[in-house]
Amino acid sequence: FSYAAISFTPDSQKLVFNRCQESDSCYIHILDLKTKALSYYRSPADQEWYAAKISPSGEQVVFVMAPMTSGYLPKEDKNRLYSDFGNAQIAIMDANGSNVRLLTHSKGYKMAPNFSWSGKKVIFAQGDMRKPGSKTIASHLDAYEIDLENGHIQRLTNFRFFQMGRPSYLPGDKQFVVDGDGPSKFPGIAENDISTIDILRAFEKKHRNSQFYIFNVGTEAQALEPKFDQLKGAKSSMADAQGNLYFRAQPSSADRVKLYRSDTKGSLDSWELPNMQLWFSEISPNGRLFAVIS
Amino acid sequence: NSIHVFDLAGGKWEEISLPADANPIKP
Repeated sequence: FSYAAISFTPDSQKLVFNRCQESDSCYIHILDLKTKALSYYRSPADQEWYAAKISPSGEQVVFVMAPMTSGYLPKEDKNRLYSDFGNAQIAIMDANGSNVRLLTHSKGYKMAPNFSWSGKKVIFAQGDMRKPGSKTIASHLDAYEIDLENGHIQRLTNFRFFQMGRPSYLPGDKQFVVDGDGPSKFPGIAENDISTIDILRAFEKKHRNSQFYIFNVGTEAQALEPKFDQLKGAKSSMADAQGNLYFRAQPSSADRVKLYRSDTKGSLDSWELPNMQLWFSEISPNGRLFAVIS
Repeated sequence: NSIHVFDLAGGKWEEISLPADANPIKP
């Protein structure tokens, strides 16, 4: 088995993740941390479901739904199906697996949906597919928000990041934290304007140490100010139900990566992390547990 | 790959072992 896209249920008692036996049989699983009971959502054969998050009420599940398509690259097996990530949509269902419906109906790579703390909105990242065979599947990523009451979708950022993490609202739903690596659009600077090269270099230097941003909801026009850039490689930002912020970073390039917590007053705690590659990570809503896929 | 959970208060890591079988969630 292989695992991906880990999260917690709102009560912090269960883990939600994707488990794949082979690349064409990946399902959203839920593990009860106390009883070790494991259950899963059996998606239709012509769809892959992944990156699930449970709503604060526990009554709904938001996830990414990718249709399956036959192989189109020369090296792909024409007799099996592959996930068509360029046509993925954000979907929602009731927690018992019923009432599945799409929240988006557009082209483009979509990832990492997450409920707001009130449960009234869903935030996600969307970008452009890259050429087949590229090292990363998509780029030019930005955050978008869906109002679950009226279905309206609003763009929240316009920085065209090379890579993004899972956006996470702060309590109150008026701000969110997210990793954004490699912005290609900066406020006030036209794309590909070489007369601004010095300004772009200054931006790159400023953003090298930290990929971790806090943005306001409701406007695309906002500052791109990295947080915790006194540390090295600050990324994988998350928030808990109390508004504490969590992220991974190194005190300096000679040190091991640590898990940091910045409490609501701004004071920092840290825990050293084991020397392993962390592919996915998430803090529990109560701030007590840190789950990783390594 | 594998799943680990870190208890921040206790400072302990636990590797999560999963049963091979899972129950389908049915409406």
